[in-house]
Amino acid sequence: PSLYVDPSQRSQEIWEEFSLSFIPAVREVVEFAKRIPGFRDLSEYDQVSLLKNGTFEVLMVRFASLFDVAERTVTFLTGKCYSLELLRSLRAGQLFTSMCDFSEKLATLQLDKDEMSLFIAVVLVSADRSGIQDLKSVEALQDTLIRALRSLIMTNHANETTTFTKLLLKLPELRSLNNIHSEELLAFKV
Amino acid sequence: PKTHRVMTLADHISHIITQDFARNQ
Repeated sequence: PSLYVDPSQRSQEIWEEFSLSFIPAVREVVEFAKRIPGFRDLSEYDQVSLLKNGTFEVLMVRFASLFDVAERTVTFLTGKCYSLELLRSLRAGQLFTSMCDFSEKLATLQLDKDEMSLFIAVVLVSADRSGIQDLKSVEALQDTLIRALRSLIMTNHANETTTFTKLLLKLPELRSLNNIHSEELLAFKV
Repeated sequence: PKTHRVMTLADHISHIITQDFARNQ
């Protein structure tokens, strides 16, 4: 927080626009979590721990729709569209490239809105996050959500039996992206 | 003149979540 950077570069402004778009998006993740049946029954400490550990991954899933994989562009929540080539020249080029790659793979699973919501709930409620106090309660909720997701996917993708497995394999992939990128620096005008 | 503060993505997310829970208490 005590670091200050040169504000004169254009890349700074683009990066700031991306940073600011996180605030409403993070708040929406918090509101979403509170509506997951059973989430509010967890201790507030565990609710906060799950959110702090999992929100980046949820944003990766949610932001997937902002990427146009064919055109290689990203539309920020402000509505402005940038090419991946331009973004790659900024400090966090690798982050955008990873997000685009992830979006491409997620899109091939062709999930509908309900499946996506349930998948996001599974991403968020993971008992193996650090700092969880009441493991049993989080595990029980996680099991319920995974069973619900499995049932929904099996019903909707009866002809594509590997969809659920492919979706579960996205979880370690997201974890890895979180580990690589959550320490990226964001800049804010102050 | 404009100055910029730098935070990590993880810190930023954590900060917004803490604020949100504090606001609703």
